[in-house]
Amino acid sequence: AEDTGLRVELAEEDGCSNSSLALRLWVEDPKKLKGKHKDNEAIEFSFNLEADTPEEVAYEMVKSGFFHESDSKAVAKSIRDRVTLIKKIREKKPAGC
Amino acid sequence: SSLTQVVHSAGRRFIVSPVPESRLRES
Repeated sequence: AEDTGLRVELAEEDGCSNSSLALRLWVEDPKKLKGKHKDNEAIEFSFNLEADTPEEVAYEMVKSGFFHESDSKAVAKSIRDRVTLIKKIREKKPAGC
Repeated sequence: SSLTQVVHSAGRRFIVSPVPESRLRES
């Protein structure tokens, strides 16, 4: 996926038992972001695969002052790429991981 | 810990903590 300068990873082992994930996002390459942000802080949040959208979470992060509006697309894309990967892995694993 | 901060926005909880040193070196 195109490198947004942001890294998103699972904050906890994916138990696959429900649609909720614990994710962690932080800035890996500050030069790739346009607006103001905090470099060495990781933001942990829950993401519900059925109810949430990456855009909505990115919007909340911008509203909370973690990122500038101009970076919300990059934040959403980073979350979307990771969630898509997790869904693919879940599909490949036997039921219940 | 004092380094962790919890922020709520529209019912969503964000837990902010320092990026582990090891992860910073990785990038």
